Amino acid sequence: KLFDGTKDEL
Amino acid sequence: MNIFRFAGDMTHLISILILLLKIYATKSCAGISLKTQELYALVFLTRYLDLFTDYVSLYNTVMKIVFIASSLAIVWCMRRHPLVRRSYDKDLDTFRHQYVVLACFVLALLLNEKFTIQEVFWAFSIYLEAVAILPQLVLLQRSGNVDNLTGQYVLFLGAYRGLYIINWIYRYFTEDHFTRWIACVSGLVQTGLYADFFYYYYLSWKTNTKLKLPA
Repeated sequence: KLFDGTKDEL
Repeated sequence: MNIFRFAGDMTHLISILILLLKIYATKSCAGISLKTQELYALVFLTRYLDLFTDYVSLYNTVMKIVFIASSLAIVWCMRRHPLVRRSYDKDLDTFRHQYVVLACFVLALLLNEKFTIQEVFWAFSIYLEAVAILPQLVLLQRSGNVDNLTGQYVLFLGAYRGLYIINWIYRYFTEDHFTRWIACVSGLVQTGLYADFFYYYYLSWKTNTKLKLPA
């Protein structure tokens, strides 16, 4: 899944 | 983290340093929109509510603190510093930012990943960042002339957004998962807002004349 909810960007 | 993401963060950081340098060296904030700066402070404060709960990397944590601290410092200077505050173009800084804040908050209540305080505020900060540059662009347009440091400040901010998009494209091909659609869509909108400015910046650079935005 492309949009997996990762929040590793600023 | 890839090179584009890192370069994006660095141009973001440089834009803030340019602004701080301008304020510190000239003791003036002429041409800078306090409303945009307050919106950015609000963006960072609401986005990094996870500062103490979700650890990603030392790099991320340090950058979050730097963004919060620097944006608050700029707002403090423009509002409270006895010399700097006098140069603030209050009459040119007329964008009605309170409606934008309200609209972003309503949108965040409707469109979010999860209906929790942290997630709603995170979405709010993403929407708000997308439009936070508008008061600054309106001010530059109204004042006509744009001084070099202010022009470079906006240029680096725009470069930061452009590099983030390249970073997403790169991640799309090198990683199978990476982000959130809210951030991507808002990021595209945000970068689009700079297109006009980039165009006039390019023209002034090419013809070697002072940057001017048409009214």
